[in-house]
Amino acid sequence: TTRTWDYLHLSSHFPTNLLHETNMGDGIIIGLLDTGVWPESVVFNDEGLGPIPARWKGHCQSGQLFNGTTDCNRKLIGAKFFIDGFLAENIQPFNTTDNPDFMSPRDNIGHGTHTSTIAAGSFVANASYKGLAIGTLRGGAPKARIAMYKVCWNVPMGMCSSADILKAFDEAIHDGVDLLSLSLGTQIPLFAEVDERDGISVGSFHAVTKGIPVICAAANDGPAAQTVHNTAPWILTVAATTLDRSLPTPITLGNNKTILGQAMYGGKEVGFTDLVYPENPGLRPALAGVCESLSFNNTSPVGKVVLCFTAVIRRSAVTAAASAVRAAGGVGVIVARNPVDVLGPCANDFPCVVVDYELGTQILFYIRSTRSPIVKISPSQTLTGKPVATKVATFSSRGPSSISPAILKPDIAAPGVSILAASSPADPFMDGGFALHSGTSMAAPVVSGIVALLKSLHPTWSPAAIRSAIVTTAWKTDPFGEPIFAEGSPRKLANPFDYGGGLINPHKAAEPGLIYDMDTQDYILYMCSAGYNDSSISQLVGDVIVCPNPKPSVLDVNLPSITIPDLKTSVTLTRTVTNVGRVNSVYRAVVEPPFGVTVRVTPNVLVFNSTATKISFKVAVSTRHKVNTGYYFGSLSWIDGVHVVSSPISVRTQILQFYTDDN
Amino acid sequence: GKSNVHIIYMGERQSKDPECVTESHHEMLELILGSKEAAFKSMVYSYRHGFSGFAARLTESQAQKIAGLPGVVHVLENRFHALQ
Repeated sequence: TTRTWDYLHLSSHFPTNLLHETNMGDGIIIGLLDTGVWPESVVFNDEGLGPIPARWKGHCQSGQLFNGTTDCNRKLIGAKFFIDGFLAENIQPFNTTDNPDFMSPRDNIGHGTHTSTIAAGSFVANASYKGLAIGTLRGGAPKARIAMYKVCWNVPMGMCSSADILKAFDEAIHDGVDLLSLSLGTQIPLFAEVDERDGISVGSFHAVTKGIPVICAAANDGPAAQTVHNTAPWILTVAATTLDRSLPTPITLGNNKTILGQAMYGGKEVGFTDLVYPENPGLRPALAGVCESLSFNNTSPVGKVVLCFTAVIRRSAVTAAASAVRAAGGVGVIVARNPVDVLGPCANDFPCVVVDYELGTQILFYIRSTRSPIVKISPSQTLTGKPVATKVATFSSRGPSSISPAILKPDIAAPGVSILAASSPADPFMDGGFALHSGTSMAAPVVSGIVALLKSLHPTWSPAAIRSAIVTTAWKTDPFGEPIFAEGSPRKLANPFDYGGGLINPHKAAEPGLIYDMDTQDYILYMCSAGYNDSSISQLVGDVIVCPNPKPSVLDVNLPSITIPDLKTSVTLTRTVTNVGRVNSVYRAVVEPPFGVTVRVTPNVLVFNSTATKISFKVAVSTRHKVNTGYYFGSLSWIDGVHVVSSPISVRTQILQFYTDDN
Repeated sequence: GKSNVHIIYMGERQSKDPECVTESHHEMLELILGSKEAAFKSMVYSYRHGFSGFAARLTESQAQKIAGLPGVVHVLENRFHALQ
């Protein structure tokens, strides 16, 4: 977080901004469902914090190496652990020798410590990972309080059972958290929103209807489409972008050409040394140079740097190559691969630098053109600001939602790549208490920190109002006006299925002008439109519900976005906006229609005054396409001269419906 | 039969008193399992603040029986989530 908040124009150096207007989120309680906390971390210091809010009903639960009385303070005000569902289900007994963990809220993996730091960690000066990403570290709402509900256990990468998650929701609602942050996902195919196998959507429904926003990670199954998780319309679903920060690592070739790879290498410079690419004679010469299965039949890597190529997206290819080269006596590895936005240090400070295929091929051509190729690897540097571009991370799951494609997901994007935050000592990527991690897990608490500030500023706003404010005011470019790309193959301009409304813009979200509000009735409308039966919905909401006949249209759910997945000819949908700005305001509609689509808004001028605070309008959408198309994107913005309330529009023409176009 | 954790989800809670909510969960479980002791042994969690329901170790046939009781929305097996 040493860059995150400056990047989002939420710097603590500016005396008048959302951070200071809200006294840094003081009094707001952020609940996190995660792997626990490392309470000794300096990020949980409570200097300058007032008493614990009187309404707080939670507590800190003692357990293994965790004293509920002394390990908590005015920053970490709640800490509980939930393992009964996990233990009751786990076929093997949970062996904490093989999979170290603590039978307490104490965090072994470091993930919960990391996410809670991002949301609400206290100020820590001069934080870094081995000198990289150095700066002042803090949470989005540095004076907000943290309540950790440990539901994920080290088996070995962190698994969390629905039964435990639901209990954590149950307790968190009772304890009085103001918002909940979850950096968890399930597996595709997803379960329906009323199906408690997705404990998150059921638990979050009850939280949201009680006024508690729930912020969830979109998951890390990108860049393929339809991979977004946590898609219920009451959840705020967060995609991950990069920051304007990178960790260039100079690779100097013997021909004096310097290539900037990426790494988290904090060790000493590897001076000019031999550079090899393992190649075998025969039909498949490149096979020996595949990173995940390096073989050194014809080349000894002793004392050398090895170049390899991989098509594997997971980081395992890099770590496998590093350990193979190291075991064979090599001194470094250069991995050529498609960009994946997940960096990590290699074990034992072994230099492992990644480059893309283009630069990797240049290095290979250098090797092949020289009798004695040599290379120098310098330690990684921290490059901040221009010319580093913002991208939606490769791994960030993409929409449309596979459950309900008419509900735009993800909702919003936030930085989630190489985020420096506190971690626990067992984290292999930790140095001096801090680690750089990537994932939508890291992006979700960025949004949670900002939601804490917004809750502080607007305590009466519903979770839907907060979501609307965030979605309709988001940046469509990076904070400096440059386009946001979506990483993948190939890299392309980002669209709403990559980043929802865009990149979160905290200041604009604080004063959105208009909001698309929703309450339980709207969620009922959604569930009726989704075809859930009356009795399921009635039980869920605790009231007798009879869905209207004919069924309402999912397109009329009062979302701050318009997504039409199956437009055949034309359709008209309704939205209602509430004025939360100046009482007497006039807004005009500005439409950027998707390609080949006509969008008409009626009325196209909205006049608000002391009696007209809420106005409905209709949007007629028709297609001119004669074939089944992919999605085209546009926007509808309401503009009053001060505010721009922008809704993304996504339209797919489906002349032939319920049809997979796989020809 | 083999017992697994099942979540018996009952939606919005019907009583504001969490003790009453939990008591109703135990009664429901007792009805299926035949004794108070078995119900207490089987119960994993009672969800009683934000909503109503419980998690319990049940065989498939016990889970099917409980699904037919009034007030039960769904009975389904536990599943796992992962860090992102």
